[in-house]
Amino acid sequence: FAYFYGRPRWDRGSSMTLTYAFSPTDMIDYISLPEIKTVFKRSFSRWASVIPVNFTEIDDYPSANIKIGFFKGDHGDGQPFDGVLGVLAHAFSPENGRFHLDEDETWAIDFEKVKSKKAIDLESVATHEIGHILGLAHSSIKEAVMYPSLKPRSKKVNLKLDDVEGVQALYGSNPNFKYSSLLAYENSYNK
Amino acid sequence: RITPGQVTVITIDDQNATWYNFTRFKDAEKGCHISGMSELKKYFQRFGYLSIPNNQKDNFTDVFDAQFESAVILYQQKFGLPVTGKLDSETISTIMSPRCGVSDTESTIHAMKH
Repeated sequence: FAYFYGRPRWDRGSSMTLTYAFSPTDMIDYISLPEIKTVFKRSFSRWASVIPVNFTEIDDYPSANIKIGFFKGDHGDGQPFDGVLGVLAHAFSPENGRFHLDEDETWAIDFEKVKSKKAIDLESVATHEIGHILGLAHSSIKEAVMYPSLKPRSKKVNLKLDDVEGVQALYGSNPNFKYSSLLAYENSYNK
Repeated sequence: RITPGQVTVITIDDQNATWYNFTRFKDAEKGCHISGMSELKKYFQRFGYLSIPNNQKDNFTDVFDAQFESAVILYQQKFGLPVTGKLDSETISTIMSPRCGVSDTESTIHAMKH
């Protein structure tokens, strides 16, 4: 695992809650908002299950800690998107909170319903970008969520040991988290 | 009478995807000069593997030089690829894969659990 320079992290005291909101204007319309919200809730939950941080959705976009939206091309942050495939999304290190997805991608939450060869799994990308929001940079471990690339029509949503160790070094461990459950899962996955 | 066989046409629809043109750099190695390689160097610069050398001012050249070879090696190490220093098929395939826009190396520090 790796961190951004200076190891930035969110610092909101002992019981940390970070709020997130979806842009009221910059969203996609071919996946319903409730479905998008469900996907993001699951993605945030994965990280929340390993560190003592809660994530709460709010409606007030300007005041949210984490601001999520879909943007096309040059969208004003100096990191223009590049059309179909290429760069899929980006997010900023703590405590910036901007979380941008490329509107030009064919986002999917169910590959049974979306047949495009270029479909990109929204949940995998969401889980990866939340890692950046929390302060993780890219990992060299191919199986890790924080590995930089993701093939179309593939999923990678479960945190690996590398992801967990990285984020727990920043925030500590969730008291309910058990390494044994993660290792058991990884062992079964490897088999 | 010979009947015509059935022909199946497979359409690869990735040809208009970003970075598709990088396939033409497959098998390039140090010393090569391929028109358009400066675009690949920009890719490497964007993701933190390469900086513009002083003698090339504002633009990259199309030459696969020693500095670019070092960048390719660094990229291969980062992505867990066989370290060849060449743009072999596995490296090119990884370069063309869709990815996160956050830089891989700039402004990052690496850590390991001991």
